[in-house]
Amino acid sequence: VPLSCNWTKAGVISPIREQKQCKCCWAMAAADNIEALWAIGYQRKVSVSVQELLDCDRCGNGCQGGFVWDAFYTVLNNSGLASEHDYPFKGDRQAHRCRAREHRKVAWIEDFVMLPRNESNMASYLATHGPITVTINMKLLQLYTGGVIMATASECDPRMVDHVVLLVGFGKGSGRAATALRPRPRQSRPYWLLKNSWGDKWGEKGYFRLHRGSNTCGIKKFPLTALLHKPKRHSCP
Amino acid sequence: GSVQGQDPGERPLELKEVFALFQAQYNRSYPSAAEHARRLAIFARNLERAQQLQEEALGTAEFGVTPFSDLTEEEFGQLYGHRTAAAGPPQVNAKAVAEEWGTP
Repeated sequence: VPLSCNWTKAGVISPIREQKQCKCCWAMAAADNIEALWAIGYQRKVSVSVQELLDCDRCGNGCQGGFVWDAFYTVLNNSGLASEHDYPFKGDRQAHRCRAREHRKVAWIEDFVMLPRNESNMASYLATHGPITVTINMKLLQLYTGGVIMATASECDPRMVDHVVLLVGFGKGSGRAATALRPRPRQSRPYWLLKNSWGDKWGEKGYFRLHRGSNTCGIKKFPLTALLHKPKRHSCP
Repeated sequence: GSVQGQDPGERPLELKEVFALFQAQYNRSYPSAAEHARRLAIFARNLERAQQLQEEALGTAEFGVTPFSDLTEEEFGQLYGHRTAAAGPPQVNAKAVAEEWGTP
């Protein structure tokens, strides 16, 4: 496992999405995962349709919430995903008819897998294969503006995970300058770097960091990723 | 604490002014005066909560005004949280197959 890894530096992470008031974090994280893997594996920047994942989900709940594995099932069942351009995100709560067959596919996956629930293994996989999706407890994110979140189980219950995001890197350090309230930055800590789907005005330009090594907010509960055709190892910058 | 956009040396901003800045920054408007007052009260509670989180934070995280500062904790969970998964993905072995028209 390298000391640090940041896939945003490789230019393979798509722009920050904004789910608005649609509970579609699961679909957005899955789309982010597939886009990053295509950029890494095939050097092709694709923008896939989140709306297709919502409309064609086997539960048919659209913006009422879902699970990331359902998003991957939808991609497998539809033999791929249309582009965001052809099948754009609406962001409303209405249910829409699945229009998967009307559009050309721009990305597809071979399979998906749940990784071992171990933060070292997650780091190793992330560094050699690419970003993965994780499901966390989002309670502390409501008022988060930056820095590394470290929380006890009572502050952020790791069993009650309710938000899916993309894990894009890890490192060590505070990353925050001294302020009037906090004259000396606290001790340097290992962290995970995660991509959220609440727009780029939230957090650290749409990203946030969680403490690494303590299962902060349940990060190791459901580490899932899509698998592409080529089982090739890559190097994270 | 310091408020984004506030010049150093000026008088501290009052709560209503901070809320007005929040509304402008995140394009928030409310249908009635009563709703405005309710959201202002929630915003004030969240400022207190952010300060408390900041003081108690174990890591280097900072908490403050965000696009969700006018929501209660419950509203935030209802609006943005998805269903809690107890068990995880079902154990299946899914494999993609080639489509009729030849693409993998």
